[in-house]
Amino acid sequence: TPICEPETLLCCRRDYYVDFQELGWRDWILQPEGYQLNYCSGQCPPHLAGSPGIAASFHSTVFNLLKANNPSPAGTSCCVPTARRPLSLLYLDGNGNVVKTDVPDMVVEACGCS
Amino acid sequence: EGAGSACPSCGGPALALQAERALVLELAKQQILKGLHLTSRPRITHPPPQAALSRAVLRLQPGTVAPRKGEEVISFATTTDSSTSTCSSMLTFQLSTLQSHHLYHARLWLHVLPTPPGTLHLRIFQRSPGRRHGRLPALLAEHQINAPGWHALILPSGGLRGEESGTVKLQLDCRPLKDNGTAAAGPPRQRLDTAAYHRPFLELKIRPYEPGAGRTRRR
Repeated sequence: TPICEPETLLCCRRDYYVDFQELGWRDWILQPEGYQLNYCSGQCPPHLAGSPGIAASFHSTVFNLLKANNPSPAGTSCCVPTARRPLSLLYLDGNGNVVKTDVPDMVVEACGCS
Repeated sequence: EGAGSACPSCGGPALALQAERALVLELAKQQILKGLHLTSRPRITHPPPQAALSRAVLRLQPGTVAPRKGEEVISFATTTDSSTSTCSSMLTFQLSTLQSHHLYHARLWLHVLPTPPGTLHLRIFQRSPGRRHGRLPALLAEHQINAPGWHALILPSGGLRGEESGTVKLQLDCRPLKDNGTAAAGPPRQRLDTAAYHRPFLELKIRPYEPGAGRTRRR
């Protein structure tokens, strides 16, 4: 997946690091110190529809269907996450206990066109 | 980016950097609370001592994978009787999660001070929730300790029950063993160390009940 640059218009992944200190939450989230709140943004013109940003087979299938059925489809394709990973958090709960848990699908790793 | 630029996704006017930053931080808060199934951030009224906290963080070092769809919890004890360093302490823990989660691994970590030579026979009782005072609490586990330092004592995860309030009370009772293996009478001389850095704690592994598990439990 391309990382978004200021001039990037097509579907890409925008990397955003959030420091828990900036949220004022370092008193209860013990580890890590922050996390990547990445998100997907950018346009998905028809020739990119189905390009999941990480594998071409799905894209060629969709692209062939588009060519076969209708060169200018009515629907639009959107820039969405296509791969995400969990975030391991160590935090204090309301009783002062230390809790370690893995929050699933917290970090967007790849973006692609639906 | 610049004021004149358009949002690459929707074509609308791009957010000013400051506004975008504030929006992203708000999204981060919502995403984390939702991921932890919390409606608001916890209010920490009695944080554990920093020294005990750093020990816990070391023990639960992130990066090692938490149990799948589960949680690891470290709960620090508050001793309720005045003689905090004898072996007949009552340890109280606040564990509201026991009501809504299945407990499948439990260990009590105790720090034993250097004691006169010999083995220590330790019994761990739980005052069952709702039981009237004065009646003997239930025996949870017995261990023999023959060296000072930290000891991780396995507890039967099925036996550990929290009260409605989420409180778990463990009564310790230990005696030095005589050479013939019987427990010596008289007041316990061995000393537990419950000072800040060596505060006893429970190490638990829990996971949410699977949907429908309640039916099998009820049956």
